[in-house]
Amino acid sequence: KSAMMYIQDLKSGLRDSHLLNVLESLRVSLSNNPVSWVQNFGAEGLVLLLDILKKLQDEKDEIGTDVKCQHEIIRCLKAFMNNRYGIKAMLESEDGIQLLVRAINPTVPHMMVDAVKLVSAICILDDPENIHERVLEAITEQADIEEIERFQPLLSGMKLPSFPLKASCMQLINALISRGEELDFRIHIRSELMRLGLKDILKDVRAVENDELRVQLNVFDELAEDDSEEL
Amino acid sequence: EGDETGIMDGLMEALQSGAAFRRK
Repeated sequence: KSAMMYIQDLKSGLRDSHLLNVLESLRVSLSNNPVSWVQNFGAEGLVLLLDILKKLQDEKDEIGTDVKCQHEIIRCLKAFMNNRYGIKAMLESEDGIQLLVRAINPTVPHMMVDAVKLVSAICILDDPENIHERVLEAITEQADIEEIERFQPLLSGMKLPSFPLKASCMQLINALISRGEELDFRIHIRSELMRLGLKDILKDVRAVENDELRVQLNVFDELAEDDSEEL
Repeated sequence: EGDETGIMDGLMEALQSGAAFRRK
């Protein structure tokens, strides 16, 4: 199936299981075809995906096919961004990062894991410089809209039983802190998290036997130790 | 180089293993 055919499908206003089928098939095509295929899908396809994601997020349905479609779009975005062209197109899109940040939703833990991992990967891109600041702005804006503390979704994710979710939340925390060039910035982010409850959450999480989580906790501690030395 | 794929996979692996955080 050609990229243009998917664009037609996405334009046709499909819903529910029909939409889900198209998205699943699109994700496979985006993952398995050469970059030229992704380029054919292009910025037009990306905007269609983002529009559908926004519409589903606005509907605030947290169960059923709509959530599966949202999750599948996050997976499509990851496949789309698996090359330089896709990363550039996503970063140039008007609200791509904002919508990804909005998908960091603890009421849908499976989707949240993928969204947080993708946002963390964006934070550590070398080009453009300081992209983590744009991510942090998007996190702050989204929290303003929802009238919550900006790191609340991550802390709520840390409290849920899923190990992959805990580990991915710590990944994003580490990615944000580690990319900060200024000591003040890193200390500020860390204290804000601690004040919001990370300190108590870590007490419980440190007891968990999980390799992926252990790696992230060690990174978190090492970054903090380096900063105290620098201070 | 324009055809390079797997960039996000690489970044995600580096995050998961902790390699992304090692001081350069």
